[in-house]
Amino acid sequence: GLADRLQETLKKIRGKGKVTEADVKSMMREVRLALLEADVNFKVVKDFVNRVKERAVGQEVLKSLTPGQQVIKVVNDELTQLMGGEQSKLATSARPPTVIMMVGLQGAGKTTSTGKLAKYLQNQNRSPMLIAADIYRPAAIKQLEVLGEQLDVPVFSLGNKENPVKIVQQGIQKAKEEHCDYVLIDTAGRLHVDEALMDELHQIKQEANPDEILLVIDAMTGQDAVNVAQSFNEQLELSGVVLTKLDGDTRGGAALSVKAVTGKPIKFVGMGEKMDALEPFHPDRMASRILG
Amino acid sequence: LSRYRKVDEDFFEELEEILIQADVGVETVMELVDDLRMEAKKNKIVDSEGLKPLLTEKFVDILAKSDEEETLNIPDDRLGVILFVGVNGVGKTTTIGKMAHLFKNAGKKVILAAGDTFRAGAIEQLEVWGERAGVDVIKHKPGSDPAAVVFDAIQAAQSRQADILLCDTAGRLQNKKNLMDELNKVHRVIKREIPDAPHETLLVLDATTGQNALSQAKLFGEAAGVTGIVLTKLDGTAKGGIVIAIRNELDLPVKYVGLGEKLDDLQPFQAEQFVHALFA
Ligand SMILES: Nc1nc2c(ncn2[C@@H]2O[C@H](COP(=O)(O)OP(=O)(O)OP(=O)(O)O)[C@@H](O)[C@H]2O)c(=O)[nH]1
Ligand SMILES: Nc1nc2c(ncn2[C@@H]2O[C@H](COP(=O)(O)OP(=O)(O)OP(=O)(O)O)[C@@H](O)[C@H]2O)c(=O)[nH]1
Ligand SMILES: [Mg+2]
Ligand SMILES: [Mg+2]
Repeated sequence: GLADRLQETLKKIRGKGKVTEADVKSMMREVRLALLEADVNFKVVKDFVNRVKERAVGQEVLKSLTPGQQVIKVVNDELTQLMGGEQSKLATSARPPTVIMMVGLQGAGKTTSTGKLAKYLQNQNRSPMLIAADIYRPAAIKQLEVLGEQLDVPVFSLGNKENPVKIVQQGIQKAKEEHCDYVLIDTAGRLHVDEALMDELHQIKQEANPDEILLVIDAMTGQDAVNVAQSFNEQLELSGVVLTKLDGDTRGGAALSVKAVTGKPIKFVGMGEKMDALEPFHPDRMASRILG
Repeated sequence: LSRYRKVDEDFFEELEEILIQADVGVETVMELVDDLRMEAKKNKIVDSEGLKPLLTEKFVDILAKSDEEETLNIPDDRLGVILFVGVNGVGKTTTIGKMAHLFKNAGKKVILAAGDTFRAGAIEQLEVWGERAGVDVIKHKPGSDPAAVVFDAIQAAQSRQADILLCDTAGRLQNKKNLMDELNKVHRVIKREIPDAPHETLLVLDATTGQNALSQAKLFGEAAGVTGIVLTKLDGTAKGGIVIAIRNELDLPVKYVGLGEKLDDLQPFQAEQFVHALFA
């Protein structure tokens, strides 16, 4: 991992045991490579390394007996701080139902995460209702209904011939009648560059007035993560992010990219396909994982 | 990169940036740029106009080693079996629908095997694609053994004298040993029924995936003998540059690309077009 590579770098450049600013520069190059290999976006890496460089040439590193370890500590701290900060709590509206909208690219894990969030809320003695607003993907509604059945959570649907805005409008109405205190809206996957579909999301937002708009993003996403996150955030104003498939072996640099470019908190992570595989986001664990 | 530029360190840095942002991968990019730097020196190339064709050629040579790689190697006188594998959500089921349509249009009799017996709505999803493409789907109940479904589908395809059998499998992450074992079993069951099958095992890769795609190609290759790649969601802004490293290291060719969510959004891979898009 990075620790070994920094050791190698130090072996080559170390003279009399004292580390110079030039030595730190070589170490920062290793950090940069490690972050790029972890899929952190090119520009985010540039900004991050510039931020850290200053601390990395500080006394704590230059005077340390283990400068390699010290650099890692500095980088790890900075990464953790960057990705952490806010609590991963879900919003609660003063006037129920609290409305949560799930958005993101095709196949990211929105429908599955919608089910997981419903279970999470159930465990907290809430009564969520799911709204099937994906009218495009074959058997999308069926997929959500099967999850609802597994969890014993109501699913509102008007089939795939009705406009999603109307589905959401009637779904929220139904949730109020049934005294459900949370509404989770599953939307169709779409490209951030599909104007018509992004406009549809905007219309759903206008109708539903959500308390949370969560961008669901696949942890194995590469450089494109910044484009996707930035675009969804600019067009909708996200409230948070759900990072899925973290049970894989990807380093997950997309987490840093998304946080850096939107400033929005990663609230939950998906750790599997089952409905109980949802965990709060731990920035320190993510930092170590990214650094490899 | 398209305007006339002096070939200097700034030029190479900008090139690195473009390629890394296309998910080509930092190691592959450094190798390629070092090569290019040497060739520019050797051939005394001083402007970008002279270097760009060299660069394009380099990439195209990696991606399109020989013409026949881009087509599918299926027998023309008996049943051809294609197994679709890959991680969760990449587009396996959708790609099968599109490919069924392609084969049907070419006059072939196609059958689909609903090998994802795990995920909610998976069988229904494939059935809708079967309807759209006008082909039959062999399925069991949800929760049944995927190997049994595929076995059943082979029997049905042979007795109905089908030309092509497309087998869907559940998405799975490559680091899940039990799921990769399950996939290996499906592969072995196919082999046992038809010794030279599956004639193609296609790894479906999402163009938005970063460096993890290399690990996917390696481990799926070990579990199920991957013969080619379908690169999906190229209609987005991701470039899918990771396929260059995959071709370089594992000699796996991209056979098709997915360009959307409709029945006809599947195209044979064109190396030149792909490389031009990398620099767009
Ligand atoms: N291993 C793992 N698989 C996941 C996770 N989250 C979702 N999946 C799987 O990823 C695939 C896609 O999930 P979906 O919920 O259908 O994704 P989606 O975003 O709703 O897809 P579209 O509606 O087509 O845009 C399914 O196979 C899920 O089981 C996770 O955290 N870990
Ligand atoms: N834009 C775009 N979307 C695609 C493409 N291929 C598939 N999709 C979408 O990606 C999502 C996932 O597709 P699926 O076919 O369910 O993927 P899968 O690999 O079978 O998923 P699992 O079985 O859950 O692992 C769906 O919303 C598809 O419509 C493509 O080429 N372009
Ligand atoms: Mg969905
Ligand atoms: Mg599928």
